[in-house]
Amino acid sequence: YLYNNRYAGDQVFRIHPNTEEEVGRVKSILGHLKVDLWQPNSLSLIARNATVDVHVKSNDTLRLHTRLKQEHISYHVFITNLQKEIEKQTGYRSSRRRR
Amino acid sequence: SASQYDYEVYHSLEEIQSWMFEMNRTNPDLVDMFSVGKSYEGRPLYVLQLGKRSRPQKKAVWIDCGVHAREWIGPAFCQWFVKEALSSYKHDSVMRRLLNQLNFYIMPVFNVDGYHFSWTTDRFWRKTRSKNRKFHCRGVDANRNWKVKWCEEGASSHPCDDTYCGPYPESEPEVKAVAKFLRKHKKRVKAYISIHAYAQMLLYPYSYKYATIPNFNCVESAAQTAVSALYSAYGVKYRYGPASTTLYVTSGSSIDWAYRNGIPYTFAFELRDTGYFGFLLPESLISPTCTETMRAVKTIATGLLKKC
Repeated sequence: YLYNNRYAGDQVFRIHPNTEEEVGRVKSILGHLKVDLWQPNSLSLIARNATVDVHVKSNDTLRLHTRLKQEHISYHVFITNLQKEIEKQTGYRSSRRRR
Repeated sequence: SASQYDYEVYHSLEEIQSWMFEMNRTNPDLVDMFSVGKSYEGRPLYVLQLGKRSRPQKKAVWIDCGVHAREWIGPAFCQWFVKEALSSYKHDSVMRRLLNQLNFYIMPVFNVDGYHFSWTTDRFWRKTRSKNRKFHCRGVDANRNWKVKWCEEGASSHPCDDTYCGPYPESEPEVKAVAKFLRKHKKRVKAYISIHAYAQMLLYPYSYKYATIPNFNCVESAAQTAVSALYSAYGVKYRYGPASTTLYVTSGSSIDWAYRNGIPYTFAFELRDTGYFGFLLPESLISPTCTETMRAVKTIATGLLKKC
């Protein structure tokens, strides 16, 4: 596996905070997880009606699903298995070619 | 060799650097290669200069890619630009005129340490790889480290944050090296273009405040023409406008610094996509993404040859 399979089961969520209140709750939820923000690049830049793309480690995905559902915040998962997407992006072709 | 190099796959830093040497070796009339300095981990910061050696004080365009390590489509575009420019010089009158009348400084990988790290260790690394004396976290956001409104709104002073502005402006050797080069050549450099991903936007100053730049009409018109040229390839829509209102307020960015340094046209491209693949844009989309961006960059460069 590429990167020693470290992204197996990781997911990328797309979250849609529609009100200032939801913005506050999303910041609070993500502030308590160890996440990798793809867009925007920091919690302070999260704004109303602007999408939030966030990479979540496999062992935190269930917790994030639960919290967002509890708070009735609109979201969807746009990459369900990050490791698979990484393999697809460059795949074995490049390592085979490099060999 | 140059003819077998595959521009429709992502390449490691080593492959890109040997490709640069090959471009320099096989195109003596149009290419020069030089280093503007060394990265934090001591890697050379290579730049290719493209252009006919017609006269000394030609106007110039600077294009850097790979400021943020995980945005791999950036370096892919810089390589694509060089390939297209050199291969079309003979049969494309627009490109021939551009290379005869302008020099293009192309920096395929600005953040060489971070890019190498994103290939070998952490695919989603963003920052440089500099060490911090007080914190275990590494790296500075190379697009928050420029000496313009440094470390104010939209940047973080915490070393572990992805938008960390650094211990002081131009603390990063990579930023300092490019800033030094652009300061030295600021009379000739008329456009600064920095390639990022993803969001499908074309951004221009200001990033750090909600205000209008003095030459707004010329820059806005150049952006509009560029986005239309981009759309003409495959119908992909890019939003455009001042970074502060089109994306969000950020301080210490390269386009604001370049603009304040006297370069009248400074742009940041946020290439495909808008969030289906994100940073993992498949190799199958390198060609259309680079083709459409090529059209946009050519119109910006062509605009420099006219009076606004």
